[in-house]
Amino acid sequence: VTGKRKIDEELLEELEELLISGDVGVETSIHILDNIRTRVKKEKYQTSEELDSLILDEVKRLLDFDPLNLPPTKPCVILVVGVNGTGKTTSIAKLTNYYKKQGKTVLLAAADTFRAAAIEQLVTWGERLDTDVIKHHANSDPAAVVFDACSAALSRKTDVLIIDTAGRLHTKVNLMSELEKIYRIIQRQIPDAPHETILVIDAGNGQNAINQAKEFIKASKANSIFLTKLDGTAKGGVVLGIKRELGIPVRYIGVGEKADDMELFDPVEFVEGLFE
Amino acid sequence: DLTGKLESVLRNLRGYGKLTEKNIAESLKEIRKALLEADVNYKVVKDFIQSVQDRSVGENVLKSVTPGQMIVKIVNDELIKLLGTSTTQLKSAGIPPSIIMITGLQGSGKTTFCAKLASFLQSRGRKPLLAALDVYRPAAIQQLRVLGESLKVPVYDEGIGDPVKIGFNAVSDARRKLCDTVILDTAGRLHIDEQMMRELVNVKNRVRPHEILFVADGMTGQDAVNTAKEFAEKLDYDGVVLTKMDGDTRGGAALSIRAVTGKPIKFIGTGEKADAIEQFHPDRMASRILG
Ligand SMILES: Nc1nc2c(ncn2[C@@H]2O[C@H](COP(=O)(O)OP(=O)(O)OP(=O)(O)O)[C@@H](O)[C@H]2O)c(=O)[nH]1
Ligand SMILES: Nc1nc2c(ncn2[C@@H]2O[C@H](COP(=O)(O)OP(=O)(O)OP(=O)(O)O)[C@@H](O)[C@H]2O)c(=O)[nH]1
Ligand SMILES: [Mg+2]
Ligand SMILES: [Mg+2]
Repeated sequence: VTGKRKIDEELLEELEELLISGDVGVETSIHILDNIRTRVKKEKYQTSEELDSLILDEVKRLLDFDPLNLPPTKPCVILVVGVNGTGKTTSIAKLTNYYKKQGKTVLLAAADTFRAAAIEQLVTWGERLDTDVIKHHANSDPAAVVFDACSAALSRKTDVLIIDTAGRLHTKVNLMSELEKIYRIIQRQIPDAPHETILVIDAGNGQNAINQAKEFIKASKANSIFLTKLDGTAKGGVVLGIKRELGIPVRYIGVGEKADDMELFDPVEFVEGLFE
Repeated sequence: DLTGKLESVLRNLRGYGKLTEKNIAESLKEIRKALLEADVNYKVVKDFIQSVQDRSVGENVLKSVTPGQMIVKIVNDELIKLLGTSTTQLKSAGIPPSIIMITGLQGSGKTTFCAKLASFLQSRGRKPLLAALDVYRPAAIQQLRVLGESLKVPVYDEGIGDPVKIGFNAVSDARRKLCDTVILDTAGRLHIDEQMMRELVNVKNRVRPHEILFVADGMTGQDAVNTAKEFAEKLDYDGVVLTKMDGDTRGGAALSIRAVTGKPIKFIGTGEKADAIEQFHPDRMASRILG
């Protein structure tokens, strides 16, 4: 990380620049640097390697998470939400591919009935992945699509139902209440559902992603983050702030535009990328 | 709010004396924090704070305004200066059609902006044609077709083909249809994807657009300088569009991109519909960034 052997103001400034340049944000960077200072006072270390591993470990600790214990009952319902253009529909293709490779049956719901050709986009992915898509016509009620998809998943005894929703800015009250309605419909039809609400965040987004997370947790109990476009140069450091302030972890990352361009989140790799 | 914070930091400076490096140090820290929280790039903030310090030190503290108000005014003025002028001027052809190429990263809002630009030009009596050069994204061509239909704007596409050829043939199609503007929608791509960046350069060299715009997501953080700079080096685009500004993003990317590339921000996207396009106003952007 630093090639340095002792903590001094110059090193801390360098670390701060690295963290902020990675979109970690001011408050969370200060928090991390304070933790490092405290730990360095307590622990003895000799080499720059030891100092490096202390720093990496301190940041990685913030990202550790427990697995979601998804129930064995069918269907497992996954609701996918987020602001416009983050990669929701593409990430659903990746998750479909992931679950099918595990031998699970998957059903998709095209509940973005608003954006031009959104239904066609998901249908194309469904065809490529040999997966059925429940859909209505454009501009129909998304809640009706969700209702039908839940019924279909129940009657077909599908393993995994993944619901695609329209991109929406978290500041749009009517769109967020539409999402709350979709959530309630799922709850009513299938016990304990949705089992996972995935908030899709673009690694290029800055501190606004914290506001996004706040509102999507409120409206749809988001409990997982899918961090996309990490194949670019953006580091996605804002997820540290989201974890620290709101408690939800990254579980999946997107590293490209193809159906297999997904990885399960590895905190060690992520932190190493942050300090590159 | 920043003025309030600076007021309390500077309250013992009222009514007398000069601003010095020492007595404004705390205020500069607050301003730096506000800009970083607004997603302005780390290095851009460093340079900006230096310029504010240079302009502030030596200033007399007047009786009529508080030191906090003075500094905020200096910061605001410096921001507006740096953000540049307000213009929606698009280069056009001596002999039609004018060709406008729309570029940017994945999901930034290019296809939606193409529709907005078509609507903007239509309302000014122009006759645009939309061209579908995104041959990669599933249903990208359908997306442009649906948008074109709703605006009664013709869409040229060749399905999955060579974007360079599609762009070239779209211009011939525009001439046939007596359209005076061609808007080229291109696929989203990473600035570090050499092959895809070369494709854009090939389209530029073959189709020869009069105007190239870089479309950036208004929520972009520190990475804005990397993408904007690389696209500028490869394409030397004429202007920037900042999208999704109808949310609560502070929009620091505007300052970062402008400071690092010098390119003007020409349009703001303020919604998903075809009329949600606005001219960029540096003064409004400055107060938004400062929060
Ligand atoms: N490079 C890269 N591109 C991605 C990744 N994930 C998605 N994309 C691209 O991002 C763009 C937007 O993806 P979509 O899946 O349409 O995003 P969305 O969130 O569903 O968009 P809306 O429904 O319009 O809100 C597409 O061009 C995708 O190919 C990723 O991990 N890496
Ligand atoms: N709220 C809001 N949404 C926008 C704005 N501009 C675009 N969008 C939405 O952002 C999402 C992505 O827009 P697209 O036009 O598909 O983006 P793109 O850059 O063409 O995406 P790719 O072709 O995959 O790179 C869609 O859901 C749009 O409706 C805007 O100014 N405000
Ligand atoms: Mg989508
Ligand atoms: Mg597009």
